[in-house]
Amino acid sequence: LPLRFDWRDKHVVNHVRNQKMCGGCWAFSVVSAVESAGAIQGKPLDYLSVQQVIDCSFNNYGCRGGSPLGALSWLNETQLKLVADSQYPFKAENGLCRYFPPSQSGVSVKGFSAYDFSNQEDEMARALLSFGPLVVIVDAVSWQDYLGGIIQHHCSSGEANHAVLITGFDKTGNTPYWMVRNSWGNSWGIEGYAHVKMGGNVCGIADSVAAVFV
Amino acid sequence: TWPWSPQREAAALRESLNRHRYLNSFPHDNSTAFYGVNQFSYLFPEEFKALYLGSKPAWAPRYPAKGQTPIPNVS
Repeated sequence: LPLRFDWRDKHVVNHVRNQKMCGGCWAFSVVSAVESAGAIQGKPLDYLSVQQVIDCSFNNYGCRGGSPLGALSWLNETQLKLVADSQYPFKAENGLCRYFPPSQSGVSVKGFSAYDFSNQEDEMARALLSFGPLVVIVDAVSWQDYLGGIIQHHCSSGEANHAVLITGFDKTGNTPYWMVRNSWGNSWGIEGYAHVKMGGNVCGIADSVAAVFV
Repeated sequence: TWPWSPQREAAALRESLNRHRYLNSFPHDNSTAFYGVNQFSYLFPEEFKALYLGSKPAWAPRYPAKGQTPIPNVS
């Protein structure tokens, strides 16, 4: 494992987005992972439609919440093409699902894998290197007040309630940490990111980890 | 779905400031997280959770440790 790795350095991670007052973190994390997986394969790094997942993923609840793994299962089973955000822009509320003709361009999920990597965060780092940014679910209650630094206390692996995207890790300092891309805008945390200590399953970050294939 | 009022916002901010003092009070090195006023400080924790923490937990199988391969059922 390298001491430091960040998919942002490879220009395959879009800028942080803002879910506003919509509980759609589960959709933002999945769509961001699809965007990066496509870019790693050489596709353009376009913003894809989060609203399409919010409106059409019938096994979830839109802005009232959902499961990233449920969304990935739905995308994989339906082979739905995620269209560009410009085609189906985010409006921070539930709406009627819009359908597009088969000729519409887009990115579909060819598969995904999800594992519990607790106590195996080095293996999780290898998965990040191999497959790209990882969708994780954390307990983010204490993130309400977060301003910066490495989260290592006050963040149990209790009840997972927030979906985010891990884009990298840094083990060069005294405290190794994950680089975690959030969806609360770039004025939150460290330009929209949080640093979470690697090891010890802080915030439950390793409990449910998914990699996406497009 | 909470009734907005300046009094409610002020009460939420006071509660946030108390929480920040507690969270920052632990002995820590200079890399540890620090907490303070941000765009969510005017919300009570239950409001913040209802609005922004919308993911459901999802079970995932344990990642097979290195060298460990699932043993086929042998009668």
